Amino acid sequence: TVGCVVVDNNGWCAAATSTGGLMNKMSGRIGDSPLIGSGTYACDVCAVSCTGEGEAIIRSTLARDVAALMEYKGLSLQEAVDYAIKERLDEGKAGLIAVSRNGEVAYGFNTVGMFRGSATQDGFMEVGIW
Amino acid sequence: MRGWAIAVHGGAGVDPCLPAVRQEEARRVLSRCLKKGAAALQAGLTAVDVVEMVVRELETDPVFNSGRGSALTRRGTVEMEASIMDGRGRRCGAVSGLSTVKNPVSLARLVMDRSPHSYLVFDGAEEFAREQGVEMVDNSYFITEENVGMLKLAKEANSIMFDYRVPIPGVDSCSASAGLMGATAEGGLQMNGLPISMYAPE
Repeated sequence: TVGCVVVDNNGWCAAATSTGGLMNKMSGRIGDSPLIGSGTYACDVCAVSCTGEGEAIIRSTLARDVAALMEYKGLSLQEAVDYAIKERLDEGKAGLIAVSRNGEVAYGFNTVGMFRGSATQDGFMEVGIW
Repeated sequence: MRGWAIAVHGGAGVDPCLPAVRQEEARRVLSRCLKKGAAALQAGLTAVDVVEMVVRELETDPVFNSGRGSALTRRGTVEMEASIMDGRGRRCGAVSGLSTVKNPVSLARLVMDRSPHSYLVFDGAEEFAREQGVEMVDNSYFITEENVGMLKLAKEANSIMFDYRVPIPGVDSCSASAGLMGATAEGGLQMNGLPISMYAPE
């Protein structure tokens, strides 16, 4: 699975996710990536893209939960990401990346690692795995 | 407002024993895509155009599980899916079950921009792709030697692999080996020749 989240110069957010799914999966199987609100979500507060165990991400509507935690509980982006990863996945393994309209970038995962990278206008750039 | 920002991912559940050369390869692809997205944002492109452009780049590179290099179904074919969402107006588009569309994320964008729906799948999505004239290729384009080998291992291990690792024989739970769906024999209920518990985590 691959994904990208962006906030542009005007403060608008967007998210996109794409995947081949699971190795040896049944034909016809649909995972979380195409499900808006689970694998992908964007609104005027933030944008989120998820990856990992599809069932856990679907049941927790993980991407929308990050946005809802910011909207209704007033959490910051990283607080919302941390809470969603820690409290919403039950036994599931997953990771996500997110940006907010204020130009913040955040990520979280409870797997061994997540291929990820981020950059901001002030010159910060990071690529990580573990 | 701190200005523009971008993040990319290439999947979670990384194999702890991933060889260093594979790690470097993944970092290189992520850096390339990140720089491409950052340059586009610096040039003033909109968020939704940049996420589509960056995910297309990631789909085209066989390093990650999407587009070319996608995981294989138990039949040895590729069925891809993608979605895109624009926070400006909360517009969205999604596709599933694609087998010949070169860049699934761009078809999802067309579902968002040029269809009355938000989600098209399988034959309907492929028909829409033909109508829209997006680039279509043979299913074999998406299949890599490495993934054919992975599928063989998965079948031998009788498992559905979420992070491309062969389950350790006798693994009795997914959590015991991060990101794996080892065959756990809870009860006799089977689906597709596998214990039903296999699918719960998936």
